[in-house]
Amino acid sequence: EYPLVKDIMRRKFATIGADASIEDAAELIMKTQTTHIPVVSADGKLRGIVTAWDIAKAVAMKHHKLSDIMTKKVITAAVEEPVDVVVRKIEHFNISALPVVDSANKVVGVITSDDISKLLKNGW
Amino acid sequence: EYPLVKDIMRRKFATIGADASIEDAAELIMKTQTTHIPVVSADGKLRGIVTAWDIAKAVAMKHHKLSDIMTKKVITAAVEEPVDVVVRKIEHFNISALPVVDSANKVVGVITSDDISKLLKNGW
Ligand SMILES: C[S@@+](CC[C@H](N)C(=O)[O-])C[C@H]1O[C@@H](n2cnc3c(N)ncnc32)[C@H](O)[C@@H]1O
Ligand SMILES: C[S@@+](CC[C@H](N)C(=O)[O-])C[C@H]1O[C@@H](n2cnc3c(N)ncnc32)[C@H](O)[C@@H]1O
Repeated sequence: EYPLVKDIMRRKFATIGADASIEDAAELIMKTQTTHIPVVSADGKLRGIVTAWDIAKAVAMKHHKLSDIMTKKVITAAVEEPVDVVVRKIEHFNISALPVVDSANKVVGVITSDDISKLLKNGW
Repeated sequence: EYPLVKDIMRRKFATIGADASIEDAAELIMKTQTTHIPVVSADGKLRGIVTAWDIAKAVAMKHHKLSDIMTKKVITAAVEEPVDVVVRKIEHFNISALPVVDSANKVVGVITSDDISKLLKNGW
């Protein structure tokens, strides 16, 4: 039996508003030492995701607005989802983290390939 | 028994020279759809690592030179190392990928937490 998303997701995570600047996103990524920041509305609903990779793309492409670089079609996970399903998404979409959302599309956590790989330490 | 680094490392990977610009690094990260680029000397020896996170930090801190942002003390892996040792390094240093080096410090591969998490799909 695989662990569930709720067993290993991070419950403390940074989010950012869609009206933020690229510099705001870069500063948040730096300060939190993370690479994937969910973009949310005022009431915490998922609107997109912005990552360190997107900032690198903005530098290469000389983009200036967060809305130019954030990904709007977000691949998410659910709390009761088994972790092997998340791994298939990581592989299929070449992503390294997924926001965890509830039935109202509110972000309740983030699950990363870093955290999934740590399951190996204890055997499954 | 855990798999070894050589069983799951990537053998095709991008590298960059220490004299490159931040824009060069950003462009390479964008084109290769990866986040961790080993910085190497002309003969392929490891000199540092630059990541998408470092580019985000450069945007936040307004740095302009690659040597300002690359990490010079690189955490590496060896081909015969068991993967659980790599996972402990990922956890201890909060990193998501490690260059794999041979005894002459030449980069022969890259191992990522994305690839380690994929081991879960098949059970171990
Ligand atoms: C293709 S990945 C490659 C680098 C790395 N795997 C990562 O996740 O950043 C980079 C792109 O994936 C997007 N991305 C990352 N996590 C995502 C997720 N959970 N859903 C949708 N897009 C995502 C980012 O916004 C970025 O545009
Ligand atoms: C602390 S991590 C946090 C974000 C994410 N875990 C990652 O690896 O990018 C970001 C910093 O770690 C550094 N870094 C990433 N992989 C590394 C490695 N194998 N050895 C040393 N430093 C590394 C990067 O250069 C960057 O300065």
